Amino acid sequence: PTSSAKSTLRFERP
Amino acid sequence: WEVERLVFRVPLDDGAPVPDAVTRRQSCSTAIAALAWVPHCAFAFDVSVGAATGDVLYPASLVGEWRCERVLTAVEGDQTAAEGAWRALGGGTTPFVAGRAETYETRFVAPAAAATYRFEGRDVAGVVLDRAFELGKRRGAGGRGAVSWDPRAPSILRDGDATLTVVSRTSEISEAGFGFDELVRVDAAAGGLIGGAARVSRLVRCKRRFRRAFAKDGRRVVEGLEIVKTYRV
Repeated sequence: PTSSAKSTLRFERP
Repeated sequence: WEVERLVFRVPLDDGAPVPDAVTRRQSCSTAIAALAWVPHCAFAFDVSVGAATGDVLYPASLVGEWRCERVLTAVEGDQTAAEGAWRALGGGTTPFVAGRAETYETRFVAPAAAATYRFEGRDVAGVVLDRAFELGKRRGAGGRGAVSWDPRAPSILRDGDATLTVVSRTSEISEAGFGFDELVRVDAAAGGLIGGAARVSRLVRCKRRFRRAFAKDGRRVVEGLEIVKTYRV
């Protein structure tokens, strides 16, 4: 791979 | 080399019927010739590969709308490639800075063709991500044009003049968690110095892994980790 990006996700009911 | 996917499509278009064995032998020699042309530190990718079949299945309890909070936590390697992938997958025009948080609405809907998964010994109908709804909400007013997605062809997402095609996919759903690994081809206007009608295809791998959790106040939430990688094409 030439790059990598990490993210966190969090789903909540509106 | 770290080669994760290598695809060759060999045209044999002289019109004459060719026995299978000969086709295989010719394909093989052509593939070897093509390999000899692969420059160092790159691998060949056939940009004509079609869309993957099916879609990522999510637990039935996810149906409906959610508010998603996304935080970019770390970027490694080529920053330009990482930023390009992030923008193509929905990051829009907002700054690409580690630590940045964004919030948008997303939703899960019934798939075009019912699909089930095993849960506590029973077959349960799963749901799918509404990819157009999420991309449109995430882009907001900064969108680059109409977003369209047909649940009957869930691997293709059109975003203005760009097209995102999932060309290969694995996914899993179990009581421990759920997630997917998708290889996405991004076809878009070249822009910049090339400009004009030129098109470029880039290759992005997106993996997401989710688990159920509880907020401090006891409400149910879903937590996920996403890793996006780019590849030289």
